[in-house]
Amino acid sequence: MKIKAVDILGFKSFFKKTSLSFLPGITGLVGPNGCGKSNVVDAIRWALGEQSAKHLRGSLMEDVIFNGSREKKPLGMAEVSLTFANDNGNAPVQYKEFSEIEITRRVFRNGESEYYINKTACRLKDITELFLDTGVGAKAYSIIEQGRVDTIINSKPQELRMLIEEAA
Amino acid sequence: MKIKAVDILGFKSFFKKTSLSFLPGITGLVGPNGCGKSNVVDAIRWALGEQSAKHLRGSLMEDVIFNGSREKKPLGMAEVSLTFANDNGNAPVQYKEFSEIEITRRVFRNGESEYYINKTACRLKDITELFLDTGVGAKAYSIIEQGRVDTIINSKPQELRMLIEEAA
Amino acid sequence: SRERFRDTFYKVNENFKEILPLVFTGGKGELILTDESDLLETGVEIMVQPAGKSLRHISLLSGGEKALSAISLLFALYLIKPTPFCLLDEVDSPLDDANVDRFVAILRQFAPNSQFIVITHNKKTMEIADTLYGITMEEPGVSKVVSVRLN
Amino acid sequence: SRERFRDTFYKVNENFKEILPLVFTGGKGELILTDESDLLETGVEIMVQPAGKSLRHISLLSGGEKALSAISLLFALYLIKPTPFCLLDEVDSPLDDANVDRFVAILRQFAPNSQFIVITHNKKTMEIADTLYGITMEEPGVSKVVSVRLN
Ligand SMILES: Nc1ncnc2c1ncn2[C@@H]1O[C@H](COP(=O)(O)OP(=O)(O)OP(=O)(O)O)[C@@H](O)[C@H]1O
Ligand SMILES: Nc1ncnc2c1ncn2[C@@H]1O[C@H](COP(=O)(O)OP(=O)(O)OP(=O)(O)O)[C@@H](O)[C@H]1O
Ligand SMILES: [Mg+2]
Ligand SMILES: [Mg+2]
Repeated sequence: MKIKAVDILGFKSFFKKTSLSFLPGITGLVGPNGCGKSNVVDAIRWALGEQSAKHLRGSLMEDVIFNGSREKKPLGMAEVSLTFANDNGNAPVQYKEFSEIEITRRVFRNGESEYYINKTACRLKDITELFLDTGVGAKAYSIIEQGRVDTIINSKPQELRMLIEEAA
Repeated sequence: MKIKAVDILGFKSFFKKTSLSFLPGITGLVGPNGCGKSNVVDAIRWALGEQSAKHLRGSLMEDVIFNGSREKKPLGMAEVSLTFANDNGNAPVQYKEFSEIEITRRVFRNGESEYYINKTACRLKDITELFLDTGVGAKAYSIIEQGRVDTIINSKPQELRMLIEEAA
Repeated sequence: SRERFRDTFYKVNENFKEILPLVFTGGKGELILTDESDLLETGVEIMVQPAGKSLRHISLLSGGEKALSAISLLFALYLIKPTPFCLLDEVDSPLDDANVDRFVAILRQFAPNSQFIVITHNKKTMEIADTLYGITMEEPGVSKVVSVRLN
Repeated sequence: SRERFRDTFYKVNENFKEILPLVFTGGKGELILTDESDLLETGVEIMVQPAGKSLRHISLLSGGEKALSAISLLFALYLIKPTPFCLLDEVDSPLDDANVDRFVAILRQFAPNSQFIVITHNKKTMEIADTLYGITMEEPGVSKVVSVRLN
């Protein structure tokens, strides 16, 4: 399932609703230091169901909600939607009719989370199963975060072994 | 004492004698990956009297001698000379007459080392004292090797403390 | 289990051996086990032979050569179970222009139908991209997407 | 000793506070002690406030902001006892163009009579250099210096 678009609202430095549509091939994301490029990666990872805060460069899940700037107050909610092309025929049968599948994840300051598939509320479990069926889920090697290459270079033999075991 | 030139022979990938003259201001060293730029830094560090092999990206002192390529056999000796302008008046009195001071370090496969000041054989101790007098010796912050910035970024509070203590 | 590790190791090593000569033109590389007799405990090491040089441990390569080797390993793992899209955040920063070209060429060769989202400061990588988005902060602390034109 | 550490910490912190607003335009930064009451055991942490953002630990900055902060600390230490020359190996790789400019500006401002030898892949840094040497390998494994012309 190719990604067609990501919509980011209230996630980290994305105070305003921001949409990026992704075409086939190579999409470059450029811009000055500190402007939010790696935050886009975090947003996609989070929408894919990342549960571990250490993979999102923050210590608490609520760290992903826009926490204010000089002129704007903190927001109360973060939301990221990923729209996929339903093109590989592996999606569960209830989605057969849809040409696109949109998954949405929201988190509130009180820690509550909401999940949606095509704007219908669902459980995190439904999203995880959808990704398993469609082969989207494997995040380990499909997201190479900033600094990961250096980590590999400095890895000891046992750490490289674990890296390979995770691919099993 | 400003550096006027470095001459490298048989040191790491410098099979042929290579000379670089340094003018005031900013000198850029550029070129493809793996061609020898960081080796120039190692050569200068080594000529300044670096004794610790771990600062030279090798495990043995003899690792700095050209160890062969597809078409060339290994060499038996490495030599690096640094030529300084004797311009700050701090040099020991025996060098007062010289407008330049050239220090040379050599190492042979059997582990023996030789040291020269203005082509006259001397001990490592004489070179170290010369550098102390002229303020050249402090290598800790005057050589920022590849990857050092990342090390600082990932340093724990105790490691940053040690970094500051070394500057005392 | 011993079997599963051996199978996975074999697969990633085959991919790695195939990718290496493409990023190190005229060179090669492979993964080795630190203890072949003990598949449950053995570690893994990366060995690379750039063109005209000897086979050596990754730690003895130059900065850019190390990055290229690590990127190749990550890609070799990716190819075991490719996902439809792949995000790469500033993997090209220590690479020279020719190696950036080789890196992009292996993306296009091995995963021609995948989408790659590549964060970069490198002008060469930007030139190769099919689409470009710029992220800036006009208002401090607030990200904004802008269109990008390369001269 | 307690005295010596306090003096050195004070000196490097003063340098660091002076350099930060020049690399983070409109921003500031400082070093803090993890335990001010125990000068013999205290650790040190780097706090930075980019323009329009809040004061935060270095670990919460972006990749390029972290590099700029670390480079500033190394330079603040350098200025305590400057040597006539300083070698910098690829410190600019995570920096955007504007930050490369700021980085070079602080070299020129604080150490106008020093020599800097800078290894880089960055075209902007190359443009700023007064002299340029190219290192290549025509014959594999053998380094060679060539003259460089920037277009
Ligand atoms: N919850 C949040 N609320 C508001 N801003 C945030 C939040 N979390 C992170 N940020 C800000 O996002 C900015 C970092 O963005 P990011 O890491 O995406 O930069 P970048 O574009 O990748 O930069 P670089 O090129 O240096 O890697 C930081 O300034 C950080 O303070
Ligand atoms: N004793 C030696 N004899 C011969 N070659 C050596 C020796 N020690 C190191 N080398 C070679 O020098 C090369 C590395 O050079 P160096 O690290 O200076 O590259 P670089 O120009 O800094 O590249 P990068 O841009 O990737 O950092 C390696 O290919 C390495 O094999
Ligand atoms: Mg980033
Ligand atoms: Mg190098």
